[in-house]
Amino acid sequence: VPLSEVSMEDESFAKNYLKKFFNLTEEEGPAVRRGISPLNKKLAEMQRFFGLKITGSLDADTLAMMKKPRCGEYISPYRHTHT
Amino acid sequence: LFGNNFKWQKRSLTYRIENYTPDMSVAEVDYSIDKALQVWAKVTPLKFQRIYSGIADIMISFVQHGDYNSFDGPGKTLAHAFAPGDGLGGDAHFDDDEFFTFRSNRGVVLFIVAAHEFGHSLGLAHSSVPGALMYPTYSYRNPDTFVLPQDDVRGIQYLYGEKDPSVDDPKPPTTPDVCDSTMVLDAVTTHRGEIIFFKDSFLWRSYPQSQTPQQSLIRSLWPSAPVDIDAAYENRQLDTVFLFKGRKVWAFTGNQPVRGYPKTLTAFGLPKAVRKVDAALHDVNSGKTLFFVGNSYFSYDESRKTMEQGYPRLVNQAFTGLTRRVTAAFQHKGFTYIYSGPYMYEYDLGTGTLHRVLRNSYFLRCT
Repeated sequence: VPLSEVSMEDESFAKNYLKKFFNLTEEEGPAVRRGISPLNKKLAEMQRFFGLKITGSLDADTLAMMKKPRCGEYISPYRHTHT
Repeated sequence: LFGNNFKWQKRSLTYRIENYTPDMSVAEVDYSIDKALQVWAKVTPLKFQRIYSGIADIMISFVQHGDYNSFDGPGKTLAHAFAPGDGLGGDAHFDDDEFFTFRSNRGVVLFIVAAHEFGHSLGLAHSSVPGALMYPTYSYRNPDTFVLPQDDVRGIQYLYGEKDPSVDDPKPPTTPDVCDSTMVLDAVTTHRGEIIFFKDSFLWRSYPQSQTPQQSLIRSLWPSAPVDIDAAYENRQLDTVFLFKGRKVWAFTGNQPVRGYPKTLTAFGLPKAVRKVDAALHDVNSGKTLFFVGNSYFSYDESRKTMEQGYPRLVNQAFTGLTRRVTAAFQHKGFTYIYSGPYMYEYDLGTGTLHRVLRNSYFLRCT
């Protein structure tokens, strides 16, 4: 998986964005040892949703989309489901 | 959609505005919220009633945070809303760290954000269609000209159905019957081997290979084109179609708008006093374009890009038998066709000879 040239701050921002809007959960275990990062999977999912080039990495276009003002949708908290 | 069929089981919903942002007047907030709800009411059987105390289905507030998910200061998240349900269900919260506006693009237009959030309040999730209202990122739109995009209409009508027809509702525009013998077309032009007929927001494309013309919307071919146009013509040398409406002219090459357009009629040398043209005819042989205005016409030299001297001239002096206003015109296989009312006159432009008088529907192959 290519390393993206982003700052720690941007990576942290992106992780929070993906947790909030794309259900990113940070897992441990065999999946990570095989090099399949949940972060990269969720990046690809986000890129697919927004019609961006699907790279699975935090490139400039993806970061720019994450920084756009947006809605934070919600489902009833009583059902404990994702946003 | 959210899944699990999150939608209201009733059609009458209440809403309450709990507090106000200091960025706008109370009246502006009230109006924006009501208008945002009407976006959905217009296309479904849903009705919204405002209440001023107690618990409404849709509680609306401007806050900086609290419920499981704090807002984040100016920018980023602007608002959120809950899917239909009891308690917080249906409620919409707006981040009061944003600068909300009534219609100015110097801030965030409340109407647009509210209309989006109320989509969630009614059971819609986010759309991946970039032009949809339910697309998650904010983009400025003029609230005065806002029309709910089709993707959103399909989504909300999937949940609640279409609006009940009502005597008070304006009737949706009907497709004109292009084969109606009394039909008066807005304009006709050739376009890359086809003939295109215009009426209202529709066009009909007649191909040599097809039996019947293909009907579609003008804006499905040219999204930025006007509707209810006055005139149209094709300049084949430029591979460009020109559309006229009022004092403006649009130009398209294929389905792409030509840079620099729309222009005004004066760019074609027409006098400022001319408010609209009735029809336009490009003569392939001479390279001149005739603009019909009332009972006169002008001649524009396309290569020199100037109006010819000695114009305007009277239409009935050049076109025998033409006594009424010209409504459309085009050339096809060496003949010039001038539409006037429900009739079409076939001329030899070189000699001014009238060959035939036909019905408007002649090229439309009406049966």
